[in-house]
Amino acid sequence: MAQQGTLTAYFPRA
Amino acid sequence: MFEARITQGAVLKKLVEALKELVTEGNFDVSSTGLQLQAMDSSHVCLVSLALREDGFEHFRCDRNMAMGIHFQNLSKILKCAGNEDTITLKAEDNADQLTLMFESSNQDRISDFDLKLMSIESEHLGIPDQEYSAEIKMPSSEYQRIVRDLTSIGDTVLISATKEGIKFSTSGDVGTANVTLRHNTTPEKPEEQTIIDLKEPVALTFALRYLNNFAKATPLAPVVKLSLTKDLPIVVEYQIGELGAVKFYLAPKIDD
Repeated sequence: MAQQGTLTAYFPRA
Repeated sequence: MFEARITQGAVLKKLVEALKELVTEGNFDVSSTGLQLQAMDSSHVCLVSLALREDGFEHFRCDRNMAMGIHFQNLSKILKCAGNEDTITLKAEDNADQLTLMFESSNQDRISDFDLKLMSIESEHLGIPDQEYSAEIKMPSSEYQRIVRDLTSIGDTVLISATKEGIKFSTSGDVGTANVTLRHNTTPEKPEEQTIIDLKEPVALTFALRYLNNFAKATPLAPVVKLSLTKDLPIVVEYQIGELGAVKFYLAPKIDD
């Protein structure tokens, strides 16, 4: 099963 | 103080309808350059980034930067009271706890105003890098809406693959499988009816259809949608709102275990 990633894993918190 | 006037109030109505189910609340960040919003859904899987330029408004004044915390369902309730032909003016005093919305009918014979209570929202901005994408696809927004709606009735996730042959959307579910391929097509005379695939390298990513389908609520805002894809990165689904600005949706991909 593919898992859903979150955006915070890709974009740093500014 | 802050004051922004938009003759095509319907644009604001459509914008809030496009956002309100995805994000519950967010800050309208206003400055002398315009109005911006960055808000994630509650699960942090997708993000809405809105940028409206100061010169896209008929009148725009912002004396000091402010973050106005908006509850979108509540803003939607108020905007539903505006006519489609109304001019809408947004107004707030510095450090105000409310945003005034004034609606004027096109022949100026009906004027109404509503005050929306503002919220204090801890904003959590993400730094989204400017980058080159492996594939950028422009297509009619109605075509995108149709594809994600059709595929949502078949499966939960979609594999989007961009190759030199075209862009392919594939899904599968209990009833079976589905594939839709769009080819690069610049034959239609109107640019908004063309499919333009700008491919630097082939790319294939899997996404949850539920979110892609939700992004299509922005279809009434623009005739064209742009999808940007790069391996192992969120997809960007972008709608240009005329001269006013753009709304971009970011969605994190599904990752194989």
